[in-house]
Amino acid sequence: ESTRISHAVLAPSFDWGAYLKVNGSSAAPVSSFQHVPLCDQWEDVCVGVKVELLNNDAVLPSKVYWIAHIVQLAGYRALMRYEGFENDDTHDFWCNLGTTEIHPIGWCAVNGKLLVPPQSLHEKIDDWKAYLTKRLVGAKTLPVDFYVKMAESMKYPFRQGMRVEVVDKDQLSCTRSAIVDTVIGGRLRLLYEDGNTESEFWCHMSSPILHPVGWSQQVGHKMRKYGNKSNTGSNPVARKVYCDASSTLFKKARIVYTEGGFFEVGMKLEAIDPLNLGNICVATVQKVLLDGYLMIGLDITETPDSNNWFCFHASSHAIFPAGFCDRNEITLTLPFGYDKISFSWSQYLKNTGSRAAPPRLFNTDRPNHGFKPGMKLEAVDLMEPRLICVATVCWTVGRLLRIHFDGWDDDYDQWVDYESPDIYPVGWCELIGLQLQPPLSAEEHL
Amino acid sequence: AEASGRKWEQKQVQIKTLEGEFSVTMWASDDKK
Repeated sequence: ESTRISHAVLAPSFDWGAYLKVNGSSAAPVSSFQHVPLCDQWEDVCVGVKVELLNNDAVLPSKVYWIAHIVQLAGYRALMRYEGFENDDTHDFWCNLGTTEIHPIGWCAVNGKLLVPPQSLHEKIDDWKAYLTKRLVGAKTLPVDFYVKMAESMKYPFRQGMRVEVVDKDQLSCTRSAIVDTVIGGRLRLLYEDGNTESEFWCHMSSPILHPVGWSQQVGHKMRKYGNKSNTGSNPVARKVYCDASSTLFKKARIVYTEGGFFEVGMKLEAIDPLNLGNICVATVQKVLLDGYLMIGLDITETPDSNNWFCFHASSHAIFPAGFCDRNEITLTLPFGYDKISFSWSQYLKNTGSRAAPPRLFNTDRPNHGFKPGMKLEAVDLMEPRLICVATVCWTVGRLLRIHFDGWDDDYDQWVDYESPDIYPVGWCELIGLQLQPPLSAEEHL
Repeated sequence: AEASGRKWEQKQVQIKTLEGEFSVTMWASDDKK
């Protein structure tokens, strides 16, 4: 991870348009990301849609606009062509539909702005009125409430100074009290309340590792409390300015019904390794908490250590019934002391005197999410969650996506659910104002 | 668009150029919720 951080420090700005062209890649559509701005409106945005936008090829004292249409879409980014260029793509340009000054057709007339064709087109068309009428009648434009909806979907309920409980990044089996320091695009920069000033952590506001104050005690989760040093001021008066974030702000886990049997201590299953998110491992239910939460330990070490347990909700998409990997041709990370030849689930259950968690206890819905292998996106490096990187969906298995970080070894790949709040459409960082980490270059790789 | 409570509708929109104003009919989606 230190390599990735030093890469991040030196990262230049990144041109998605050129990158997609060079690689001949497509981007995952905004409508596939249910937690991002304009997800519901995105079906109104398609190739051919006409808009009014700033004319950058004019030599007039005031700002003038011209009409363009979408030639290609890549997440929030669109390749645009001014009306008049017809099949000439040499003047095409990329812009971000969320950040550029782009308006539905009719906006200029309503707001007293002039539509003036680009200089290089002046001589090309004699009768602009006839030309535009022909080009526009029957075509699609953006809805008038496009940016109202965008502004609405970019309001986030978390505020600086709110107190929460979150997984302790130094000991995943514990939670820790933290204060919201910054909110950007629904992502929270948290400062652990007891710790040194470098003790920050980033997660999305709907992340399953974030909870309201009192949650740990309520469900029986271990909470870690540190000594003297405080991120949020040792002065007790200063500490009072922080308030507990209301429990209504947090994403609720699905209600689980325990009639007819539930997860029990000792049951075996398969789970994504929270410290190595590209691995799915043989695991054991180590403790059953309240409200459907489970402490899961991975069977990958010789001596089980409760400090390595991780809390999953029973409805989590990161735990799977025994045999899931085999059925989906995923390499299962085997228990300590086993190899491909010696391991079979039936023999392992016999050897350990345990039983597999019944498949009916797992959340197995397989929605049609629209992600396809090869699609580009922006993804959080969950091992260093302040970094958002250029990435590719390299494999889909039901609702699971395997995310590859472009330019990096496959060892850094991560399994995520398609509804994960840690994956974003192309152009999201630009929209929100966060720095995107470009792919590792060949020289850096060496 | 109808799945999200939105519906494509024909709209009369004004175009204002240096040569004057005129209107055209285009398609735009509207919130019907």
